[in-house]
Amino acid sequence: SPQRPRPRVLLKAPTLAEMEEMNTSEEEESP
Amino acid sequence: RQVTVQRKEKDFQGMLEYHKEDEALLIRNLVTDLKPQVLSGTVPCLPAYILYMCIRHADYTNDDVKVHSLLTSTINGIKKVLKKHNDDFEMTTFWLSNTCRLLHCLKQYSGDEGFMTQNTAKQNEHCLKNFDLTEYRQVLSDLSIQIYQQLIKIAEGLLQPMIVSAMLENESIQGLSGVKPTGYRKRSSSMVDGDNAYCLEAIIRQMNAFHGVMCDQGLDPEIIQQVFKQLFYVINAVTLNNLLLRKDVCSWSTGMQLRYNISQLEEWLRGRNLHQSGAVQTLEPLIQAAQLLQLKKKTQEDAEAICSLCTSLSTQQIVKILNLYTPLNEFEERVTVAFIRTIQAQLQDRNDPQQLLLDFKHMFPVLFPFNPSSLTMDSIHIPACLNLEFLNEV
Repeated sequence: SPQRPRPRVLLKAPTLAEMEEMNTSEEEESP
Repeated sequence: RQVTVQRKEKDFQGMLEYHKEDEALLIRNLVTDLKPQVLSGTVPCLPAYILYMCIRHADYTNDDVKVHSLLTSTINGIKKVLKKHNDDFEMTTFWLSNTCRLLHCLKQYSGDEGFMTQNTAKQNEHCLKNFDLTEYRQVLSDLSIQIYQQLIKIAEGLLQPMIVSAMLENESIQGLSGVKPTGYRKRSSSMVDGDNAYCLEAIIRQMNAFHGVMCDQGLDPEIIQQVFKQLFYVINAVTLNNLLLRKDVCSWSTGMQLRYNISQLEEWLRGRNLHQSGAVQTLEPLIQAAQLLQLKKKTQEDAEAICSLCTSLSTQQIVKILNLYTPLNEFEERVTVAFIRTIQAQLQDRNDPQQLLLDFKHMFPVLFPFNPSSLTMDSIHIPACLNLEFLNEV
């Protein structure tokens, strides 16, 4: 009999605004 | 003696593998430095399919860090390229199309049965195995909305300078100039007569250009329809607002020209199979204003006809147009105060909005309906011009 697929693990994602914030702070840190 | 070892070509399973340290190069070559023209003649939305095949391999190897990192870099890369090209209609269309396609792929191959109804058996083999990317789908959906808004802003910026001139000032119907109201100098929205003078053809040419780019870039038909509904709303709002403020265009002859212009726009929509987009409905107030300029405005019956016809104009707008209405010559009478009072009395029960002018910055909410692709991942070829030879087909 076919095996039931394993449930997939939910990957948590930041919101678009949070991503932008992280990106901005990274840019500020880099020279 | 030379020995040739023949290796059996492994079947391509529609996954792409890369070393972690090549991620930045991948994003640079596939997103930030990519020119849409390079991909002309290839499958529309190729970057989205390539990105999905990379995500799929990271999912296949159960590498959540790699999936997170690739999706974050992709989204930041798209945002960067849009910021740099914030007045480029083609580039913005290209990334709207690709972002939506990546979103569709994440649904189509999510393993969620609701999104798999149109999948072939082969496509079902290409579903994600380990991770649920629902939250990233939300981020891509939010990003698509941002890109759509940028696209509309660019298109409106190109269209706006043409609207008043093409819709209200240009005379393409022969013989109409002889029946213009006397005593008004021809006015141009640019203040300098002759400058920025556009005819309706210019608007149609611009619409054709927008339509061509969006089709070439494989933007979903439902999104193309929403773009034109929004642009026709702007044409309606800018034209009507000018009509409500300018006595020199409130005349029978402008009504005639305006109706003709609108019919040309309607014809264009039909020719592009966009008549179901809701764009024509957004022109309804303008259609009624054009008719109001042409209707007789004298008897009780005329007042009743106006009231039953002008359902998309507010009482305030109807009265304003009647007040501004300028007779063509000494044989045509002005609209009397009594006639306007009759109209007001007949419309007093209407629950009309208070503001006279339309909000030309209003935006209809956009929807991105799920649009699965019939393409199978293992049939996608990566052209050499993308400089992605570091990707291994798995």
